[in-house]
Amino acid sequence: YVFTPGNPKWKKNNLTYRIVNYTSKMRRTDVDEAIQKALNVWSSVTPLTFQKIEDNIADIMISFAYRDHKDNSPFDGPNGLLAHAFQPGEGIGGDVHLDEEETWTKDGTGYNLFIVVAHELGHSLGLSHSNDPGALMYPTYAYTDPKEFLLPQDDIDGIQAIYGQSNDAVQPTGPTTPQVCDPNLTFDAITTLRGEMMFFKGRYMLRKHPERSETELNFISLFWPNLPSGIQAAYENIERDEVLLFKEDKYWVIRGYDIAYGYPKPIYRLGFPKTVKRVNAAYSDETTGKTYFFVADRYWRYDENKKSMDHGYPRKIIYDFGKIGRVDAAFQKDGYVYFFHKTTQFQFDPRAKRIVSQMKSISWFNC
Amino acid sequence: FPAAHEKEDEGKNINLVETYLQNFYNLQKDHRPHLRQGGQNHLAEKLKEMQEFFGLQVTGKPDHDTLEMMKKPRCGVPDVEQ
Repeated sequence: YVFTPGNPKWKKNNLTYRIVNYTSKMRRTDVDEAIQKALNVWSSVTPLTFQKIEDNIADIMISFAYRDHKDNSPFDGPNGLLAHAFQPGEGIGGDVHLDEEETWTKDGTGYNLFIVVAHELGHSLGLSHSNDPGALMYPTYAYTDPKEFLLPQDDIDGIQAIYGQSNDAVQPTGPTTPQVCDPNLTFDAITTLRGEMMFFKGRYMLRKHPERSETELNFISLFWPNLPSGIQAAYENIERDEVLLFKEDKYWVIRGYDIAYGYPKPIYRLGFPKTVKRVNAAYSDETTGKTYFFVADRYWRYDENKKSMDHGYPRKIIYDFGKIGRVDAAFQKDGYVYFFHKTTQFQFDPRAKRIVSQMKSISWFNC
Repeated sequence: FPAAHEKEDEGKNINLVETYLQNFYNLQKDHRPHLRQGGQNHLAEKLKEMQEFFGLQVTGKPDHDTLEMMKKPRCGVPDVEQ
């Protein structure tokens, strides 16, 4: 996190705000709700309070504006510059300006008003841009479902360094951004995807192309805005050019950037008994057309051609795969299966039916 | 095909790069006249600063990843002190 140069801050904790005008793109009540939620992002981790006023000058004046709106920082029409805000202070200090020519929304289409206002309020309170790609104060727009939004730890640390902690007995904490060479890095799910490898962690996806040395870190929502974070299992059906993603008792079918119509669907249609509440990991063997699902200490085998579970399952993982413990994530590459258990990775040879090597979980990232 | 296309993009891209660095990385506008002749180093330095901030490969050149980042919708507040 970065403080605004000169460390400006409000000298009081009880601030006022006023919504000067409304965008034509959203219902007024939705605008009110989005702004209220954005203010709560900051008030819930500091002693700050925000009181709405309807007229007179508030500390934070929030308005939608066109192009040149007399503050020496003109907007540029759709996309590009979305909004800006001013550091704490009198007059224009603390004010938030939003580009009225953007498509403001309350979901993942266009630009989510809650996310953008929450970012700008960080400036209104004295924060500058952070270079942590997962931080709310990172300069570029990235959609997160407001219902799932948690203020990242980088932003909590920054705002609390200015205003102190919240008065709550339990101090809120936020998600941290995965560091690819962190030896303690574990994964929620892993799959291949058209020759690349996708490592899922929280709301992030680490993308590794075999020809590139560096690893890309993206939000899952960048590719699939309607997918939840916290994907729990994933596998690629190479023949059908599909990736299946699992969370709790639902799964999605992905084809490139598209989520197949009608998904998510219940996992039970694949043949799981109702006692199964979630899938921990999965991989699909392209040569046999069999897909292996790992749940707790057992696994099921699914026949992709018959589209049904094979008989005689579930079986104990340890019987057929050895001492690999609970499987967090798995994928198959070049004939070997890689099982991830916490920070350990096991390379399993399905022909020899034994573990042939053991590595660290981050071995794919050229650390 | 790509080469010719890139040539046309280059002209458009240098405008994007200059405007971006003026907006967010305090590239002085009054340097614009010799940006094309002698000020490239100044622009390259600013470009490195931007690449470092965004965790991109620091090349000082407007490579593909850098241009992609510059095209992303974003907040209008500068990334560095103006």
